[in-house]
Amino acid sequence: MNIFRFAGDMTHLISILVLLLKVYATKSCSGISLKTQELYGIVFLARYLDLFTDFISVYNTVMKLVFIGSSLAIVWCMRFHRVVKRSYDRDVDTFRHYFLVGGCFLLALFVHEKFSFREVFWAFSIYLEAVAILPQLILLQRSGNVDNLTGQYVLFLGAYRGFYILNWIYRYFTEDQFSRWISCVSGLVQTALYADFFYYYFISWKNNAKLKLPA
Amino acid sequence: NVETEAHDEL
Repeated sequence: MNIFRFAGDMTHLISILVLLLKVYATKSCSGISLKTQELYGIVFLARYLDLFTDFISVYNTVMKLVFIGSSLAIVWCMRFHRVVKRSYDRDVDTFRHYFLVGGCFLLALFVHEKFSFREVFWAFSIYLEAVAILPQLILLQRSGNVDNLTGQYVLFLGAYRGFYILNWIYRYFTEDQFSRWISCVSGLVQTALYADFFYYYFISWKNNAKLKLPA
Repeated sequence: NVETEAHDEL
């Protein structure tokens, strides 16, 4: 564990807490893409298949349970909670995310570290996480104005993988046989997808204006 | 063979 990875995990945790706060405090999921939340649920379930077979540390196990639990809880809320689901606008959340699932799984079948059930699903989860934010970003562009909590949720979610890139650089220079090129390349793509959001977020913060993404 | 070490990152 290094400071960059810990900062990344904490930033990821904060993004989840901000999202839970928004949904539970405002009893509304306006501006949140259910499809992105479903994709993240698939990402965590596919990545943490070793949850009960490989014990790394208490921290690792606890965080995995938090990530799986929170993503499934949000999906459940947006689908079945009688108050929250009313604020879900499926007319703006129209990204066909099943293509992302199919495409990433196909890619994982061809590009993986080892052709085993767990490694293919692990690579699949890494590729899928890189593009999972797309429905959310498209929705924000469609819905124009972004409420503060939703903006902060996306900001922290984008920042966490940026910290992981620093972690991979650090591990590359400090550990000899470190080679996580699947994570690195996907992590770079993932963070790059947030680039324009970060730009407009910074502009709105600088001008102390409401965050607006150009359609 | 290279034992794929358990992925220690989240």
